[in-house]
Amino acid sequence: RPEPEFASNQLTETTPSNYYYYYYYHNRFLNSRRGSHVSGLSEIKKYFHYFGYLTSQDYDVSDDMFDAPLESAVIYYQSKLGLQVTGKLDFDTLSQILAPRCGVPDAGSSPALHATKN
Amino acid sequence: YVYFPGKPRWARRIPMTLTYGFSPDYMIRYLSLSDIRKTFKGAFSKWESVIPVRFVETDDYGFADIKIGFYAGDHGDGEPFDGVLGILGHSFSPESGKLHLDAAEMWAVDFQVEKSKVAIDLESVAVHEIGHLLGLAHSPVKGAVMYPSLKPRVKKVDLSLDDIQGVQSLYGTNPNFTFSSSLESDTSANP
Repeated sequence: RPEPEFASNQLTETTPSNYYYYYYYHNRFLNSRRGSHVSGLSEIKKYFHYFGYLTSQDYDVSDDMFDAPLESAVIYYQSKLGLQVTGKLDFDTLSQILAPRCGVPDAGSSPALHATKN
Repeated sequence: YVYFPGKPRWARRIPMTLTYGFSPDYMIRYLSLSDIRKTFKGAFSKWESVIPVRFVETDDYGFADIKIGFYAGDHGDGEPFDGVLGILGHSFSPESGKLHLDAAEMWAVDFQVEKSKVAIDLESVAVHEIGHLLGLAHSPVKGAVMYPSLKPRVKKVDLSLDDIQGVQSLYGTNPNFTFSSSLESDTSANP
């Protein structure tokens, strides 16, 4: 599976200024909801795809439109992680997306990580 | 608590012993091996205290049931790491036994010593990843160690009731385990 741009764009150095810039950059997505068009939103789509929330093979994760499948993914993500279900990228949801985390998908399973020893 | 599809677990006779080893080639240099070994011993003991499974370190990495290593970027398992923060590590469902940590993180065993704002507590991630090795997937319970995220400079090493119930339903209960002792520990760590 290709590395999501969202992840590859993350910090390359451990300086506090980079750390704060990273969060500042992603503030643009705050409170975006179905119908919103936000530059860079495709990174969020790739995040949801990577962690198993956007699974349709036909779905295009490269545009910046907050569409119905993304809304469904946000709702699924919020319910799966014990967040308030709002369907939008509210503060708690965006904070959760930006938080460092385990690479094992939450929904479904990665064929690579869910393997049986032979 | 949540299981992987098919509810895989280590299918050995209970009580069972699993060996673990550290990769001789894929380690980090700024933490001593003794600190890393001690940290993992502590992480394994958290699970050991609640289920009838023993974890024993072995020098024979090739034959260890659980293989631990620090890897950077694309390391050949189809799930490349991404640099500082983002993805911290991953591990495989039973009975694969692979536990991979992102070598790019600023791993810490003591926040008094490691002052970086992006330092990640090694034991917390180790406890979480061992949960995957045992068959637990991500939990929606925020206080659980199997919750998927961990912020920098945060330590979360005590198993919650959710973690304990999940793993005990896979392997049974350690005869020496009592809920009261576990909950006392949990309360003191998470007031």
